[in-house]
Amino acid sequence: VPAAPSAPLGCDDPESEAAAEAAVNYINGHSHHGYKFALNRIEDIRVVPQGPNNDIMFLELDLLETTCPILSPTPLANCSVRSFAEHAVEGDCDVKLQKLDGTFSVLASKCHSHADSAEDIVKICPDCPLLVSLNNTEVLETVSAALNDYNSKTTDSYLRLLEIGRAKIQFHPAHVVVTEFAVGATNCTAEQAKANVEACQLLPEDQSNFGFCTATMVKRPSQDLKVDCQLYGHQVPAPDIPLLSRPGVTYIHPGHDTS
Amino acid sequence: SVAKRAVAEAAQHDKVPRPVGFVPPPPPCPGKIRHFDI
Repeated sequence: VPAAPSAPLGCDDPESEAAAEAAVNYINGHSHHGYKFALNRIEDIRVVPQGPNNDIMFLELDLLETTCPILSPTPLANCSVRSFAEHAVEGDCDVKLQKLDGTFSVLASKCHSHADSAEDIVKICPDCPLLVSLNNTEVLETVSAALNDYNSKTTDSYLRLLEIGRAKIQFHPAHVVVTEFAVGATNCTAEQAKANVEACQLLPEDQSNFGFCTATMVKRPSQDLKVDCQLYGHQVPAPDIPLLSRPGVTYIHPGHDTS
Repeated sequence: SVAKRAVAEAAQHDKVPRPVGFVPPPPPCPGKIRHFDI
């Protein structure tokens, strides 16, 4: 009598969780922008046996953005999920994996991320600032002013903008623009940059040093700008992901300044 | 007549009362929410 087919995997079974963990690590390891994502829910799982110890698995995952930029060396386990009130961002991913002799490998993945609806946030937190488009004029001005301010005061390397990660604008009771952006160290000191900023290029792959800045620009009732940048230090690239294709690195045109 | 009887028996069988406190197992998917639902 043929063996009865094994019961379908449940979404909370240990094997499903192990597959989801492999999928999330793959997604974060191959993402090139924004922030790391953490698993929020396994929506569905389907297993198609291929033979002994060989299964193809189709996962439908619900992820949530964390506060860790994609370039940050912080392990995902130490990255907190962005709270609902901070205007959470959700990722929906479909992942195809193979489980061969107990080892998972991702064959394909497709993700789509979207911010929570403004209505949901306002309903629960009327005064919470909301995410705005990354090419909003006030956002671009704030990032430019913040990076110029940082570079004018630092005694270290001149930093160039890699990408803007997220931005929020609050209008009441004060008018405040809050932005987060990824930066890269260049081959110039800030002093040298004053003489010839065009010559300042991102460090080559074997010396690269990326970081992250947060900036808060108060526009009313009075102008005030605060910027804080943290550099990660040189990270030895993971063997299977060459540095240049490292996640989060979007090289802007050489010489493209923040202004 | 056999088919009718079989169906009748099956119907009877389905009416077998479940033990008190029987809780059907949760559906296998979707899984638990780890943080919050948006």
